[in-house]
Order: sequence, then C-alpha cells, then structure tokens
Amino acid sequence: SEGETKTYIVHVAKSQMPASFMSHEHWYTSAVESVMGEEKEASILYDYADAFHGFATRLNAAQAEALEKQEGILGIYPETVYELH
Amino acid sequence: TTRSPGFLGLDAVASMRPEGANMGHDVVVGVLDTGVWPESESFSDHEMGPVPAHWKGVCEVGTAFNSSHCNKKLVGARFFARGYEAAVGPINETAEFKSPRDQDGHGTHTAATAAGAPVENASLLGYAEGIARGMAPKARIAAYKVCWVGGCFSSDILAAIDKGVADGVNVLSLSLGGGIAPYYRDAISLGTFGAMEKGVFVSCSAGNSGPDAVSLSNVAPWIATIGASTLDRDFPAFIRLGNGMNYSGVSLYHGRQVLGTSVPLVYPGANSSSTGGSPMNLCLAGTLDPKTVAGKIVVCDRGITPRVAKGAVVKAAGGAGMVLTNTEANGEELVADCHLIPASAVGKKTGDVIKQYIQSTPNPTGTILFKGTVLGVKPSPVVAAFSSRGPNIVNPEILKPDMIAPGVNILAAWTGFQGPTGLSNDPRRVKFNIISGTSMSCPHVSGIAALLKGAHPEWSPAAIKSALMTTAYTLDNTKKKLMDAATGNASGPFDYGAGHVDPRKALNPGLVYDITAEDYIEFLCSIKYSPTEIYSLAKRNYTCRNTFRSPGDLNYPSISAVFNVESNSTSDIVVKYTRTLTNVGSAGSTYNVSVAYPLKEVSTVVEPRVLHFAQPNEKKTYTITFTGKSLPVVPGLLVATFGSLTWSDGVHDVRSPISFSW
Repeated sequence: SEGETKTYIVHVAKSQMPASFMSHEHWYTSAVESVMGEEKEASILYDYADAFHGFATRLNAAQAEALEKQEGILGIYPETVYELH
Repeated sequence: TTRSPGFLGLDAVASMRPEGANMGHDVVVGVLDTGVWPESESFSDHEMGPVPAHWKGVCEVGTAFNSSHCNKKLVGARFFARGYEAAVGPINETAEFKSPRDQDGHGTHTAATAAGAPVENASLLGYAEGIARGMAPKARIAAYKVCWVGGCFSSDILAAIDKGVADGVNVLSLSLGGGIAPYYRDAISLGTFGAMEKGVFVSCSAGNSGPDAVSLSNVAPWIATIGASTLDRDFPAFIRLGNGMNYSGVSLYHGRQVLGTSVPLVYPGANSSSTGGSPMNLCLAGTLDPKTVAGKIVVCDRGITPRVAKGAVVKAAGGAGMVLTNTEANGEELVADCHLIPASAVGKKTGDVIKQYIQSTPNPTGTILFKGTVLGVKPSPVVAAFSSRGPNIVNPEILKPDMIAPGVNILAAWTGFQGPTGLSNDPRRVKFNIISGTSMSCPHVSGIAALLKGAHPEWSPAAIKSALMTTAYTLDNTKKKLMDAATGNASGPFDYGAGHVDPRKALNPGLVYDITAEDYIEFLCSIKYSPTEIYSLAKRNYTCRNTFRSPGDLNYPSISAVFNVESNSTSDIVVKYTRTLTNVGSAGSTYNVSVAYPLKEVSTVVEPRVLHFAQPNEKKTYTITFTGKSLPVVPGLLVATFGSLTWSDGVHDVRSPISFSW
C-alpha cells in the first residue's frame, strides 16, 4: 500500500552535496527527514561510500517519490531479495 | 575441496616457476555468503605468513563470534543485517547467529573452496576422501555475511561489497543472485562496478535455473559469470531389482541400514493421473501412508521439496529406503545427497524403467548397493543440467556465461551447527559436506583468480578474466565436445561460455583482452544508458565519447555477433567488431589467427591475420567482420550458431568463442 514502509537504495551524486552540509551523512539524513513529514526521524540503514555512492533508507512510496525529485538524487530503487545458488 | 585441485591441474601449479610459486599469499578473497564457521580446519593459519600490509578489514564481534576467531588465514569477518532486520524484524539471537558465524554451511563451503587451507583425511562419512584444500591455499579469506535465514537483501549485499572494497579485498566471490535487472538497479552489478574500478576481480555464480535458455543471472560484463560442471568423480549406488536387473544411481548414504537383501518396492505415485496426479509421487510431507510404505523402498519423483527432505518423509513413514527419480527437468544428471535413510538418485530413464517394473510385477522387490567413491569417470567434465544458460538477455552482444568450473558433488568445509542435509531432524555433524550448485563453481574460479592475481599483481580484473577464458578448454577427457547432462548431447557456448577453466594455462595466456573502467563506461554509453544511469555506476559525470559502434565492441574475450533482422529483408547483415590484444608473454612473438565458423550462414574476415608483438605489454588491434545471411527468422525467436577465433604463436592458443544470433 501507499503507506507501507520499505527499504530503498538511494543513488546520489556525491559531488552535488549542497555546501550547507558538513558531511554526506548530514545531507542524507536531512534529505530523508525533509520528505518524512510528521515522522521526523530518518532511518539511514547504510551509507555507501566506496564501491557505490548513496544510502539505504526506509520510506513509503510517496516519500520515495518526493526524495527522488531532490537535487543530487540520481535514483531510488526498492530493496530486492537475492538467493543462494 | 578434494579431487578438484587435481582435476584442475593445480597440484602441478605449485611447481610452476615463477607463476605458481606465490599461491596468492598476498591476495584476500572476500566471500559474500552465509558467514563462516571459523573452527573448521580449512581456516587454520598454520604456516601462513603475516597478513598483507594493505589489509584493513576486521573481525566483527557478535553472537558466538569474537575477534579471536580471525587469524592469518581468516583475516576478516563482518556481518550485514540492517536491511534484513528492517524487512523481517529483529534477528532472534537464540535461533540465528547475529554475527559472521555461519549456521547454514553454504558460506563455510564456498570460502573453503576458494582459499581453504589443506586438511588431510577429509571426507563426508568416508565419501570423497582425500586432502581438502582451496584453489588458492595460501590466499586469505574475508567472510562477509549477507545471507540470513530469510534471504539475502540487496541493501546488505551492497554494504558488504562497499566495505569489502574499503577493507582491501582483491577478489570478490558471490555465490548468489537474483532476477534480471538493468545494471543500475541491480545491487551486485552496481557494487561490483565500483569494485572493478578499484582493481577487484569479481566472480559470481551464473545461477541454477538450467537447462532452460535465457536463465542466467549476474551478467554484467565486469563480472565473471560462472556455470557448473562435473568432476571425474562419482558415488555410485546400484539398484538391484527382483527381476535381477541392475541400475546405476548415486548416493552419499552412510549408515548401518545397508540393504543387503531385497525388500518390497513401492511407487506411491503409481496411481497418479496423467495430468499431474497425486502429490504422493513427490513424497511431500504428510502424503505417505505408513501402511503402504513401511519396510519398503519407496520411489519418489524430484520436485517441489528438497531432495533430502523426501528421504526424511520416507523415513518418518517407516520406509526402508528411497529411490529418487529425476523428471524431465533434470534428465540424466545425478546429484548425490547424504540422505538419512538408504537412498539412491537415478536418472529419468532409469526411474521410468523401475516404475514400469513396479507396475508390471505383482510383488516388486529391490535393494540398494552402495559402492563408495569412484574416480576417473568418463566423460568429464560434463555441463551440469542445473547450470543456467545463455543467451544473455540483458545485452546479447556479451556472451555469457563466461566459463564453467566444478560445481557438482563438491566436498568442502561445513558448519558445525547443522547436519549435512540441512534438515532440522538430521542429528549428524560433519566437518565436510558434499553439495552442488553454481555456488560451488564460482569460488573455484575466485580461488584460481587469486592465484593469477598473486602471480601477476599488475594484471587488471579484465586481464585475469581474459586469461581464464581464452585458455579454457571445450573437449572432455574422451577428447569429445563437452557434453550437456541435460540432453546427453554436445553443449555449446550458451552452456559453457569459453569452456572449462584451466588454471595452468591461465597463468601463462600469452595475450589478454584488457578492459579499463572507462571502456566499461563507454559500453554503458553504447547500450544507451542515460547520463543519470551512467552516473549511478560511474559515480561521476561522464560525457560519452561514443567510441563503440555497438556494445559488441567492448574488448571482451568472447564474441557475440548479433544480426538484427529487419522484417522482409533479404540482404546480408554485416557486423564489425574491433578487439585489442595485449602481450603478457615474451618479446618478439608472432601470432596467426584461425577462425572456425558456420560456413552456410556466416562469412568472417579478420584483419590483419598476423600480429607481431615486439615487446611485452605491447597492444595490437584487429577487426573482425561477420556477414550473416538474412535467415527467415520468426520475430522474437532467437536463432543461434557458434564458432571460435584463435590467435596462436605455436605455444599459446588464445581462443575466443563466438556466438552468432539472428
């Protein structure tokens, strides 16, 4: 449903971090909290920094859509489950 | 593993100077899996030198796991559960280790296969006995636990790859996969692109969805996609019927209940309807009537539930033994299991004969005779029926899988937490287990890649993959084309890619097809990814130079010519690719080309036909032009045929498989 919270992997353009932020972690947290409305506490599961730039967070579909429109956000994709071979 | 080092010729590699001497001792293999059982002797650091200076990883503390569980062999162990817990709830630490500790066994098996230390007298209850060792026994292991009881979540996988790269792994081994997705949406493709940029070789399992076509996973060109094949080893268990006939099956059963005399034989599915019928033939839980099966050997068909679970169902119903029969999906491929009761797995043809006997005989009887371990099986290797197959639906211009390696009935280290069947009612605990899958073939290649990295530290991940692919072989130990277990017929590049890995030759390939990170980005441009999608992978703004005419221009060690047929067109279709070879052999070497191709459908021109390399590391470029006939193909239906291109200097044969698709 619309309100269901899921994990999303958020792709970011690190170089586009607004100058007002001290660190990428602050930027990610602020970006997520800005789309969360009443629920202000962002849940950043992972901050990816070496092989990939971005983070994983918990959002509902509307929040994900709003976050995707923010500057520096390249894409948002829901979590998928893999299996052992 | 036992047997596969010898089967791969690795016993001889150690004596190869200078290539084989290093044995990968400065190389760290990161294994993303179910964790590790650190007490296994396969992770002993006996006679290991100091941990490589570049290593920054740690041993994370958690349930039943602390920093002292790491050593100079197991140099790192981490776990990634935030995505899993966010999705399914907090881990119940009384039921699941919230730590790098492996309760499943799969991760211990794969890690040991890649780089486990030698262990003498290894076996599974006497089966497959020998010295068990990883492919790179001097290399280091870093275990990244990303798979939990409820699955392997993409956010955790991406975090493990990210951390592995930061820790300094040189090789990443991933025996897991998901569905097909664009590279910018797939966590494994995304993360491993970044790993490749940092010089990390990535090996992934191709999947176990064979023999269906178009069943591959992990097909990004910066990944080595590994299919599975058999060793020259078998575990025969014969079924002797009351009519005196003997039939061959396989089994890893070991116990007191060896069936010496004939007992009644029953097929619960005998009265199934032809439209699928009763589930009794599948021996699902609760479907067997003890009155019908008690004291008898029960014939069960494969499907729906795990093979070993069927044995447990038969045992619970009082059955004396089980014959597990393949169906159409598995053909004649035999996968051995460590059943809880006397049991033998048989191919479909044998299964049909046994069922026919049961149905046509008033009092059918039989027995199972276990013959232990047999070596020198011919033909081998054989492509496993379950190994996923091409073509590569994401980018048909990149031929996948890349190669095959041993993945059937592989013995390697096991968890101390559960028995060899993985069933909760299996009380046995074993140090080694025998299991099958492309999960098992992948770490074979990861370990061999570690050997190559140790021998040639300057080689890029693409150069290592090229060396592995261009030296792979396509003839079995009877000198015939590699057979497909699914059909009993010859297999092809959509089944085995470049062929079966040959480590000895890969150490000294002569020439390699190298690929830079920027080449891969140009490849992304050629498949029309948007600037944003490219940014996600490349982590930077990139202006496409459009140096590739098509994705097939990527300097890949295999070649896939795709003839896009326009409806009603009768004119020939021309596909032209450029390739660049780098001399990693000696100075002053001259290579001549030969091309094998299907003369009826294609003509092929290579220019130039001779390449002379005056110096090591010199690069030479050639073009290959394919002219395909306009075949009357059905829209949406792929027609394929195969060939190969080989550059030879008389010592090295640098071979590329070619697929032609309309």
